[in-house]
Amino acid sequence: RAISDKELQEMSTEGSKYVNKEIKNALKEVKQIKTQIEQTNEERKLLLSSLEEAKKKKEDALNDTRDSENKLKASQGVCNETMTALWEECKPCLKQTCMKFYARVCRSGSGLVGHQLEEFLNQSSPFYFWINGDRIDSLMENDREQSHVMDVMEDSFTRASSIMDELFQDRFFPRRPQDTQYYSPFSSFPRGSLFFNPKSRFAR
Amino acid sequence: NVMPFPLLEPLNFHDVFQPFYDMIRQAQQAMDAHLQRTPYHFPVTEFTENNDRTVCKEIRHNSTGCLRMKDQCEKCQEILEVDCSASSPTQTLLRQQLNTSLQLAEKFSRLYDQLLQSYQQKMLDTSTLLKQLNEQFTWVSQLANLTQSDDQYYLQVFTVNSHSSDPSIPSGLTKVVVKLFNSFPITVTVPQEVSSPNFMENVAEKALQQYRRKSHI
Repeated sequence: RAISDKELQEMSTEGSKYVNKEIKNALKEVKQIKTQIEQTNEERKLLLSSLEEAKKKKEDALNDTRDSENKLKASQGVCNETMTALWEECKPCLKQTCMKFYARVCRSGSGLVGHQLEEFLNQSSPFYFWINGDRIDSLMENDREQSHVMDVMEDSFTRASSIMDELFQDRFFPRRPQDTQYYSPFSSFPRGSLFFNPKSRFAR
Repeated sequence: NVMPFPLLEPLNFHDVFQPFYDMIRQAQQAMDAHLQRTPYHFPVTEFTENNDRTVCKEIRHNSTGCLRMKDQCEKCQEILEVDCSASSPTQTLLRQQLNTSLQLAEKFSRLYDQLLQSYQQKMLDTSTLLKQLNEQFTWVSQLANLTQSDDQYYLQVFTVNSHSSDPSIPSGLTKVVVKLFNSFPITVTVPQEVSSPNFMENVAEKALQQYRRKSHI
């Protein structure tokens, strides 16, 4: 039996209803993902305050470390003889241990590293060793890296969140005029959302 | 309601969805930027087998990695234990203060690293959600370029054929050619008669699946 134009039209209407339903489902899922993004963002904000707190404590401890280090440096001469004598005996052992480790684990360019290490040890002072200078340097280096990484992450997030704010708040989830409680997950200026609200007239 | 409303203008998918798609992509790119730019290797705080590679790198870089091995040399240990209290009582006190603040700073530095890692993970989670959002929306956003006509149907049926009208089609199957919006024609075959109650639902489902698959590709 041939299908009439009217039947084709009815079938088209029927199929369109299904597609319409699927678009609505997609929008619902988008809304769910949006909620998840907001939740993740809340967790991120909590983490950020913990980071700020840890940063403050770390900086205080670093300042104290620097302070003590500077004061100690001012009285470097004391015990220098004892330390220098011990340092002369420490160096060969340190070199040997390090070279063994390097040959066993790192397996490349031992010759070059050996020369560099010798130079490094000869230039280092026992006092630096005594005050754990390597640990202080390592801490300072970490501090610089951590600050840099945090800055870059914050910068990325600020850019991403301003886009997300526009996306979720202004264009696709506009605020109801009667809303008194604004809500904004990302930026500091709260706004409302409406796109998926049943009373929305946005789509029309 | 996203069905066309006859008295008003049809829904313009280009205006509605394309910016959405573009913005999700932009947000995701911004979020991922830091990972591509600065892959942060969280520092090693203790000398263990697991971080050998980092120690090798430190040794190659400026030899400081070797100082991590001081515990294995007796004379090096003795330097750390030198007591200068006899000649300078303040020096001993200062050294104690230094060690205390150093340990504290190391502790907070490790804590900061852990928090930083969690923070980075949260950003990755957000980025993943944006990616999911993008994938979820790609098929709709792709409609942008295909919905420029004023056609009132989302899905239009063009031809319906079964074994009786086309002997090449196996018996019991129905072949339908449809267009979603003004996309390319999509051919779907369903194991049903036109008269079946959910015939069009199955046709539309299959057509949409094909459409989504192709949009995603």
